[in-house]
Amino acid sequence: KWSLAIHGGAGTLDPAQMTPDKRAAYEADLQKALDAGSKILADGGSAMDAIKAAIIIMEDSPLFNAGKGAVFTWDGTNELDASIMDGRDRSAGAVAGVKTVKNPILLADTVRTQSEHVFLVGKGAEDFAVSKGFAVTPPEYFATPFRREALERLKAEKLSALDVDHKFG
Amino acid sequence: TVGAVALDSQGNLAAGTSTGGMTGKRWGRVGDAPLIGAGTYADNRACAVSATGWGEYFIRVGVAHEICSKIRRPEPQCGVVESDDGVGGHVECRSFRALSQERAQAAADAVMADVKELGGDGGVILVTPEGHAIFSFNTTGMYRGRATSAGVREVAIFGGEEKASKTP
Repeated sequence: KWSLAIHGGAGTLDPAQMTPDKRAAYEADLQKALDAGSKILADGGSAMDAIKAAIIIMEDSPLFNAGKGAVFTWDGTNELDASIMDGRDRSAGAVAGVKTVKNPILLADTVRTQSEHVFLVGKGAEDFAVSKGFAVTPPEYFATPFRREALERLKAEKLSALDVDHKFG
Repeated sequence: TVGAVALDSQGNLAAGTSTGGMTGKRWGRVGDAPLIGAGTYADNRACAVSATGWGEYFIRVGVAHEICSKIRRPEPQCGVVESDDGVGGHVECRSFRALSQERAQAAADAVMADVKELGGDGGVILVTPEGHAIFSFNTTGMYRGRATSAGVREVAIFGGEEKASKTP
């Protein structure tokens, strides 16, 4: 017996704003993530491997607010957070405010498995990533026009972050 | 924010969450996603949870751990049962009752109601040791999907359409 659930963010959006093309794109990437995790579980693989496989696909998709496609900070950067936990022994790893790691979920898992700590932040987390062989990903990789426009709209219209983010993604 | 939770065929649970945070965030703001117990939690005795939503409220409620604590299995109670003839005996452990999907759903819904009462919104996904894959959210929708060895395989976006959206 195995089971998998995934999410790509929650929010409030008028269904009329969800065009058929947009909907198809989101559903396709959700399905890819679901299929990747399901295959691992169906083949007898571990829950840890399954969730990482599913999350990596969504981090690599520009549609979701994680990894590539992350929202912009006030300063125009993309700062990423992630955490992971293993129910077998409650081992856990987490990172926050990293800017140079393509797949933060893998860094969180490396904190879990290759350090005596649970939670690393900022430059320290990035230094730890380099020491463990993670490639330094340039900031352009994470930036998408859609998210940049959201930041510009927030600043121009003096909106709060909640005004802009109170929607899908 | 994205996340995944799973139960594998060995009976082990896992949870993970990843996010870019909020647009225009300043002052090193961090939400619930990287916080173990708020945005992410996994315990084989209870459940695996990943959350998404207004992080400040999820932190205050401790959403992921709170859900798991509500449905944690009791430790097996063991004791010596003496034999009828009074000579010797054996150890017996009282088994726990399997968690129903309704009870797991109720636990998730109760915690999300608590988030809403404080003024927050968002959603959670969870799986249980019994293999239930559950969603609970108080927004109009949540990008989501679930699959199980029993043949469930679906993705959905808005509320109340769990069975409406198959593979595109």
